[in-house]
Amino acid sequence: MPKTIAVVNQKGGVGKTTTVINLAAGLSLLGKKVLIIDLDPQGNSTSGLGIEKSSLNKSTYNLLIEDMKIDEVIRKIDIKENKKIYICPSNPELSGADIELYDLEEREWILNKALNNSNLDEFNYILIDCPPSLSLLTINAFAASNSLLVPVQCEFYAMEGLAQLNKTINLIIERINPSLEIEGLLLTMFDSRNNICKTVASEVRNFFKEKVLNTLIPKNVKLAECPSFGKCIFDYDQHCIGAISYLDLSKELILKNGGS
Amino acid sequence: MPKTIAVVNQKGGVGKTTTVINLAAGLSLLGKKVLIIDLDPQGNSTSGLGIEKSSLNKSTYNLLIEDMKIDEVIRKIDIKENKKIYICPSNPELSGADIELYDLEEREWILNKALNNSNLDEFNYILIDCPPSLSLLTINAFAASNSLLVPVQCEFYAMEGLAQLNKTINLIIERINPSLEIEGLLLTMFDSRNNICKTVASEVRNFFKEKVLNTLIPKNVKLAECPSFGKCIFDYDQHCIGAISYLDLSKELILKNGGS
Ligand SMILES: Nc1ncnc2c1ncn2[C@@H]1O[C@H](COP(=O)(O)OP(=O)(O)OP(=O)(O)O)[C@@H](O)[C@H]1O
Ligand SMILES: Nc1ncnc2c1ncn2[C@@H]1O[C@H](COP(=O)(O)OP(=O)(O)OP(=O)(O)O)[C@@H](O)[C@H]1O
Ligand SMILES: [Mg+2]
Ligand SMILES: [Mg+2]
Repeated sequence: MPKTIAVVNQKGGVGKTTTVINLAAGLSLLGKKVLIIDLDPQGNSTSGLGIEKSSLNKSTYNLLIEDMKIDEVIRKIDIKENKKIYICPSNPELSGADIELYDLEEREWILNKALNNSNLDEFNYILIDCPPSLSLLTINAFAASNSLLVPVQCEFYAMEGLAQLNKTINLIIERINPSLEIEGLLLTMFDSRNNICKTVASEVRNFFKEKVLNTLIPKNVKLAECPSFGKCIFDYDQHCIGAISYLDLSKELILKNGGS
Repeated sequence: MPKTIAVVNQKGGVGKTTTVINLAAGLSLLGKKVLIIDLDPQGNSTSGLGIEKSSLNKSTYNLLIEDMKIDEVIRKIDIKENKKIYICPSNPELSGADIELYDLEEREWILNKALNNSNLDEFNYILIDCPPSLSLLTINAFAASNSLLVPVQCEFYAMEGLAQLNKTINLIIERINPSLEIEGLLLTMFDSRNNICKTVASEVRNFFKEKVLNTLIPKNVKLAECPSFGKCIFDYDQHCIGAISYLDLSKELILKNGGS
């Protein structure tokens, strides 16, 4: 059974998509088989890996609303060292899903059922890229996951939003998915020259303690450049600090999950 | 009648809240009376102006779901030169509004009705801070506004999202609010040392032409610092490039709207 991790934060622009793509790539380079599920109607994980969204005739929308089998939707992306990343891509059709899911029975469990309907045992990890909201799509991700990875940009609004996110997570654990855990909080876009960054990083570590992952992702312009070429950071510039820190993160998560 | 402008972009973290707060402050310093409506459950416009969200017993939620009169919800914020900003604050209760609005008659027009139920003629401008999604809350903002101001971060994903936003806007104009116009696209977080910024800025100007506002908002760390003190940029550091550019933006909008 793969480990399913939802990458989530209702604050926008904190590095959810950047983390999903580059953590998936890092884990793949370390020998793991990884499936990305793009659950964001913006489809940034999809385009960030070079897939043309307008050409898609099968996407996460079909998986959720039309009961299409996931193996029909999955696409394979080649990265360096002959490794591959697998993705269930998204397109703008998905923005209608929130309203369409609303009328369905057990509307929070639609994604969970879609994943359990297929044999995904070949994968070690499933990473879900969530939209910046606590909508029904995101609740579906909570219900379908083993744990949550929360990117936290080192700025005031992102830190402030954590209290609300924490409350929501506790509600989900109580009412929907009692086995849901926190994989960790990931500090992103850290700039050591910037006082607000240092303050936020230390406040988040003081409050959330061991839940904060050791790996810190620095601000690195290469991470903002690579999606415009449809490449993960390792195929764009494997020696930059962005690539090194996402490889560190991949190692930390493998270790945390007992080597698997 | 005030001019109502929704500040919107489904891409997260592009500077919607930063623009609402500092444009409202800039317009106020130039003698206009401005009301902010915080329509984002995250409540960043509310906390960015120093209001403690947990102490709120009246918020945008009450306005939309309980038909409370807007004058009961509005709070007044003092800024420099004895000027004031008015805000209809938000708190996390609002995250339930999307689902609660869903079952109401004419669910897209709830905010429009709430604004028309009161006499807001004392205001020159109403600025609506939208959440990073094309949810029912955002559709309500589209239906209640005269025009849209779209902040565009100078990065790949923010630019890529414009095509989808453009389609949604055209649908809204066709089906819900035929008089809706584009106030302008605002390039934000521009860093002249960064190639991707320059590429995105020129591509957005080439594609959207005169719809792109002349004022460009540069990346300026003071704009990221001031919300943690609950202050607008003019009260935090009135001489910094962030303050100057938001004052320029205020002047450009006043001119564009015939001096009013
Ligand atoms: N460590 C980093 N250094 C520099 N830029 C980064 C870094 N991480 C992400 N970015 C850039 O910051 C922007 C926001 O990141 P990203 O889109 O991954 O966030 P997100 O949380 O997925 O956003 P949304 O809430 O819209 O889904 C993007 O333009 C991305 O390229
Ligand atoms: N011009 C700027 N220079 C530097 N930092 C900025 C600038 N504009 C905004 N920021 C910072 O970038 C982050 C994102 O901005 P902001 O929260 O205003 O975006 P938003 O679009 O409202 O986000 P959301 O989609 O979550 O509502 C904030 O931490 C803010 O302080
Ligand atoms: Mg994203
Ligand atoms: Mg905001």
